Amino acid sequence: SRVLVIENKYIRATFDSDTGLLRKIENLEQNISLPVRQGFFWYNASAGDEESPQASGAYIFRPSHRKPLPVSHWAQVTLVKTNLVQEVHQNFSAWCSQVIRLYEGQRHLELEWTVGPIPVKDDWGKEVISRFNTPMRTRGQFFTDSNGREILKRRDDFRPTWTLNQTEPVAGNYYPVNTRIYITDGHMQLTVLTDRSQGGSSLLDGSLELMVHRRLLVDDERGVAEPLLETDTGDKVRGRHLVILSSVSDAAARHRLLAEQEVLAPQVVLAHGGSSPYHSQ
Amino acid sequence: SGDSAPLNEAMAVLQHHDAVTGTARQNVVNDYAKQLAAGWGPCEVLVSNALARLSLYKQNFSFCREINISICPASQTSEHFRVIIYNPVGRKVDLMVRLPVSEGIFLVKDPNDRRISSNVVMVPSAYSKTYQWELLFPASVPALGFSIYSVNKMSGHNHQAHNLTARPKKSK
Repeated sequence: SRVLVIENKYIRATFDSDTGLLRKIENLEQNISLPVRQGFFWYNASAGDEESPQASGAYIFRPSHRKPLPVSHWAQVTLVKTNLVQEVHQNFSAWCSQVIRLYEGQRHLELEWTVGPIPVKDDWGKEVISRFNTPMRTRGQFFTDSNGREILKRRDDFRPTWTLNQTEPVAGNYYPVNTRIYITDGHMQLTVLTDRSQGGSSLLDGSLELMVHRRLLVDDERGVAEPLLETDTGDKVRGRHLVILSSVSDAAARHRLLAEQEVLAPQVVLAHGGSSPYHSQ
Repeated sequence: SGDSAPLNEAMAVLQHHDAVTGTARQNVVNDYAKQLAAGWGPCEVLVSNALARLSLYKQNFSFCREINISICPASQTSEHFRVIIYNPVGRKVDLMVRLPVSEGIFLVKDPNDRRISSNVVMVPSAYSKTYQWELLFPASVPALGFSIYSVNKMSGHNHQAHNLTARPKKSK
């Protein structure tokens, strides 16, 4: 099909059939539509430059350029549709893939990403991000949580308690994301829930990004005395981002309940047949 | 006997920022992983004991430690098994259960012994060079409680999944 769509009665996600990338998310319940372009990018890690000898390392995030490079401009896609689940499998490169998944009756989109082993034979350390670009007017503001408790407003190149002299345009605007990050234009809200603590930011209006993996070749000389470089072939990492598009008025109710279910996830245990009655006595 | 203390202690050690953010030497990172794995072993016994006491049945419980990478020997090699789902949240939770299985058609029954809808879908080609399958079915678990679903393999081939799953396009 020329139009690639997965949908249930609550959400519709449309993909660009030429590139295989996510193009639009619609909340069918609330009649909200948002063009969303999501893809994977990587920052080239600084090994020190004229301004500072500081290299990107285990402690320090210091990309050499403000603009990240795309892992790929398009994804090879496979569509899976059954009555319980609809999935778009996106393969960006030999080391980056993603499944965008929508279950029956689910009010959020699930993005299961797999990144790694990050290739470093080109001698460039890489810090890989998943970025969502939207036309939303966010006025340089975004929101992140602090240990799943208080949601804090973050502003571009700004600190609420002192006058900031911003020297790192990317890293200086990165914040910890423990369970969620969101952007809003006052009417609609795009929330991304994480399954682990990650770094995140919004470096452009309407944009939102999360760092998913990094592999570096130089020690940042902050005490570890090792570059952030796994031995052998390197690590492959898999995680999930849960995406909610909703009106601002009911966004909190949705992301709070979903985050609780994600953090306190149901535990699955299997048992073969052949049980015998058991009493604690 | 089960014991949650080793996992409790490992988790306490892992509160250090080095463990949370990865700002540690590789051998320290390896040790964090070792402590977690060593702590989880006796915890599995503890959970098994609790489940036996709550369900009033003693069984050999299996835990899928590598389910995030679609590996679970118990579900991949068994033709009949039960799935016990515990919900630690204080309200009813609906979820979609995904389990790696061998190719086939499966019959899934809910705690009331009623047949429920299930699918077998192919995992992404990027996950594995060989065809791999996952069984998925909707489950509902009460607040702070558990539900038991039963799974039976009906045949060795999954015609539905073959027909519904698109093949990846050749690389341009």
